[in-house]
Amino acid sequence: AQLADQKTLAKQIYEAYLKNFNMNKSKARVILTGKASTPPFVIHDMDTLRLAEKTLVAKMVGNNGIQNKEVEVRIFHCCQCTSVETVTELTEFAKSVPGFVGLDLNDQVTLLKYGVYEAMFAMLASSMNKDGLLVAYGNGFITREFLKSLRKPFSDMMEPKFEFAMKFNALELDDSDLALFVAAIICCGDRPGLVNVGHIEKMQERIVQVLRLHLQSNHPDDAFLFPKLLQKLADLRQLVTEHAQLVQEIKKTEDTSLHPLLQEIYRDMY
Amino acid sequence: KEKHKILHRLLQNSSSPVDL
Repeated sequence: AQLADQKTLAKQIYEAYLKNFNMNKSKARVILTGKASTPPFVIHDMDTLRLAEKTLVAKMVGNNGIQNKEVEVRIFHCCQCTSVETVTELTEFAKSVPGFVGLDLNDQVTLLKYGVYEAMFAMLASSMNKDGLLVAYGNGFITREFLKSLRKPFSDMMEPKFEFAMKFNALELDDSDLALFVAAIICCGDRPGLVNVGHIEKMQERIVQVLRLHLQSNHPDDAFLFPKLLQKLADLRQLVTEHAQLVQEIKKTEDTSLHPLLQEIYRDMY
Repeated sequence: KEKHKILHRLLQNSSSPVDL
C-alpha cells in the first residue's frame, strides 16, 4: 500500500510538471538536437539580436521605452520577463503538489520566495547545451559566446548557470526525475522564517523518499544518483546566492528597473 | 504580507496574470 501511495505521488507531481511548464527537457532536447521541424533562430551578434527583438520578443521590448536602451539592459529586461513567467508557472506547479495548499499561507510564500530561483536554474539546464540557451519558448537560441561578450557586469550573469548546467545535464535526468527534484526544492523545511517547520519537513521527507525510489527504478545503473542530486541542492543554493548578489549590484549601478515580483523575491532574501 | 503581495495574489488567485 505504501509503495502504491508513493507511485501515485510521483505520478501526480510529474503530471503537474507537464501541465504547468511551457518548456520541459524532452521538448528542449528535440529542438537542441536539430529534430524540430523549424530550427530555432540563432542569436549570436547585435544584428541577429535586433532581428529577434523585432520578431520573437516584440511583446517584451516594444512600446515600453526599452527598445532605445543599450543591448545589455534589453537582454536583462527579457531575462526578467522570462523569470516572471517561470515564477507564475512554478506557483501553479507548487499548488498542484499534494499537501502544499494545505500549508500556512505565509509558509507557502516563504517556500516560493526561496525556492523559485533554485528551481528555475535547475530547469534552465534543460534548455542549455555547451554552446547556448533556448529562448522565446524554444523559437530562439542565444549563444554562450554572445552572452559572454556583453559588458560587465551583465557578462557575468549567465556563465555560472552554464557551468552548473553542464555538470547537472551529465546526470541525464529526464522530466519525471526533474518533476520530483523541483518539488523537493520547493518543499524544503529549512527556509528562513518558516512557521510550521514540522509540517513542511514531513512533506519534504515524503517527496525526497519518492525521488530516491523513482531514481532507483528509472536509473538502476547509477547507484549514486540520489546523493549526487542532494549535492546539487546545495550547489543551487550557492548559485542563487551569487545570482542575487549580482542582481543587487546591477540594480545599484545600472540604469535598469527590477520587476515588482522579482523585487519581492530578492528583498531580504539572503 | 504587504512585502509579498504579488506572491500572495498568485497563490490565492491563479487567474490573475502578472504584467510583464
